[in-house]
This record gives sequence, structure tokens and C-alpha cells, in this order.
Amino acid sequence: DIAEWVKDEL
Amino acid sequence: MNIFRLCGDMSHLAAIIILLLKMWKTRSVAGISGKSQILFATVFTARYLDLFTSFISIYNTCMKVFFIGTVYFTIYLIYMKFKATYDSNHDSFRVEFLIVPVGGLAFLVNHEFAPLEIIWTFSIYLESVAILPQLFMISKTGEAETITSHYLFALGSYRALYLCNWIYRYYAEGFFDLIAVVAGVVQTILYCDFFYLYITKVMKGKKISLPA
Repeated sequence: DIAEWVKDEL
Repeated sequence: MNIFRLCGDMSHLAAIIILLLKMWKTRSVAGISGKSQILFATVFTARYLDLFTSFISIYNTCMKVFFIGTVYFTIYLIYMKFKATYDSNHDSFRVEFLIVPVGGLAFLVNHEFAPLEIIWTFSIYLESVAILPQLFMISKTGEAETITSHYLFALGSYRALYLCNWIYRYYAEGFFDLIAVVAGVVQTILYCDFFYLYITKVMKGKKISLPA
């Protein structure tokens, strides 16, 4: 779900 | 984080601050495309869905809040506070011609057919063409205020610096995101003719006037 969906760039 | 990405984010920050200063100081939104700002608001809203759920860093969260906050404030200035100075006749780009194809492409070409990933991909594709209404408006009015030229130069430079960031990250971390890179290349290419005008004219103190 959204918690591990990570995009570290703006 | 690397120097290219930091400079890119600072350039993006500078662009937004230049735009707000132009509007606030001149109390006018003349020459600014409200449609492009609406597209940018859509981009940020679609991209920063994880704003409240995943914490990456103070910097990341602050920048996201700043970008979202200022783009909606810009829309407020254009369509409400300084509405009288908004040139809607020249801001006539048909944004549906951007949103529909970009939305379709996000469904077809993405890293994972999952809601969040598709929405993120949509924001990446949309950002690459979000400046078109603004460039179209300048080509229709035939000229751009110098401060608007600085805004566009900073905004165009941000994604060009991100391209450098992705080159660096590929060699330093093996990180590579084809979708972001291709969209970033398209986005930067769209600014090229403007970059040429900016460097040959604005840097010499002249105004940008396109052959209308």
C-alpha cells in the first residue's frame, strides 16, 4: 500500500 | 541527494518565488498562463500523494508542502485576486489535448499497473508538457516580460539539472528510471528555443519578442 510506495525525488 | 538535484530543486524554488514576486510586486498576472499553473497544481497533487503517509526527510516534506502551497496560491492570484489583469484571451491553449493523451499514456506505459504508480506516472508525463500553455501564450502575445523570462529560465533549468542528477545517480547508485528520464528530456527540449532566446536576448538586457 501507500506506505512502502516511495519516490524519493520531488 | 546530490549537487545536481539540490541545484535543480533550488532552481525550481527560485522559479516559483520569482513568479510570486512578479505577481505581488506588479500586482498583475499579465503574461502568465493560468492554465499552465493549473496543470502544475495537478502535477504536484498527483505526485505528492505520499506527503502524509511516507516520511523521507524534513527537506523532502518541506519542499512538497511549499510547492503545493505556492502553486495553489498562484492560481488564487490569477483567477481571483488579480483576475482583472489575467489575459484569458491569450491563454487559450486546449489543455484537454494534453490531459487526455497523457492520461492514456500513463495507463499504457508505466512501471507497475497499480493506482499509485499510474497516478505518479501521469504526474511525470503531465509535467513534461505543462509549460506548453505558457509558451503558447507568449508566442501569441509575441513578447514576455523580463521577469517572466527569468521565471521560465529557472523553471526550464530545474528539469535540465534533474537530467544531470539522473546521469550522476546512474553511475553513482545504479539508479535509473526510464519514464522520468524520457519525460525529463521532452520537458527540457520544449524549453530549448526559449533558452536560446533567453541567452541571446535577455542576457544582453533586451526583451524577448517572438515573431508573433
